[in-house]
Amino acid sequence: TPVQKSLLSFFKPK
Amino acid sequence: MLEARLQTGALLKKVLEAIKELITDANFDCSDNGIALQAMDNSHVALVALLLRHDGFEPYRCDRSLALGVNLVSLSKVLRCAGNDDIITLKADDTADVLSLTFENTDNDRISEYELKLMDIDSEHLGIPDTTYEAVVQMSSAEFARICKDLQVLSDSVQIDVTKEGVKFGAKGELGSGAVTLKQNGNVDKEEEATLIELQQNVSLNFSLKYLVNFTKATPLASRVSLSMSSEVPLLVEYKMEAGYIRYYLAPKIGE
Repeated sequence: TPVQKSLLSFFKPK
Repeated sequence: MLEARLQTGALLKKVLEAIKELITDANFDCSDNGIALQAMDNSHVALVALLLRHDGFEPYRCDRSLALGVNLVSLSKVLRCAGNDDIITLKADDTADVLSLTFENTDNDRISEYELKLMDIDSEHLGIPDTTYEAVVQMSSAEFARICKDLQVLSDSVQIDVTKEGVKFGAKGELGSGAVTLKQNGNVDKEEEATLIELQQNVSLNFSLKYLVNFTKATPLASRVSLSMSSEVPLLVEYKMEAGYIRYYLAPKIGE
């Protein structure tokens, strides 16, 4: 089953 | 200081309804460009980016950039005291410790004034990379809301498949499975209801329905919604308003 990724693995703090 | 007068106060009420369940506290970043907000939900799965451009207000004045830290539940409670047809004026001075809200009715014979205490919110902004999406679906926002709600009966996830023929939303769960396919139909008479697809490449992605249903609280803000997708990157769900937008980003579910 697919696992929920975190947004932080795509968008980095500025 | 900030002074922003919104002729259609109902817009601000709708904006709050569209974000208050996803995020609890956020900074309204005010600048000469307008009022913006960027915040992630507590579990770091979804992000809201809101822009109310200065030209949506009359007048709009912001001499110096200000971050107004707001508890969104409190703000939405105060906004419930405004009539739907009221004109809403937001004011804050440079110390930004309170947000003043004035609600005027259309006959201009009832004026109510509220002050909301502001808070310091230490929020870091995320850099959202410029993305050329492999698939962009534009569709009726009410249809999108209905599909998400219907499929939630079956599962907590939806698989979205986009091809040039159409977009398919599918869900599988313990009680069975379901799918809704919308064919690309740019020729329909009712432009508002058309499903339009711009496609570089077919995509197939899984997302949490709980979040998507939450995003559809923005449906009263726009008759259209766009879903922008690429393999293994966050989905962008955008509702465009006359002077601004509300964008939601949702991290995908990815198979191990």
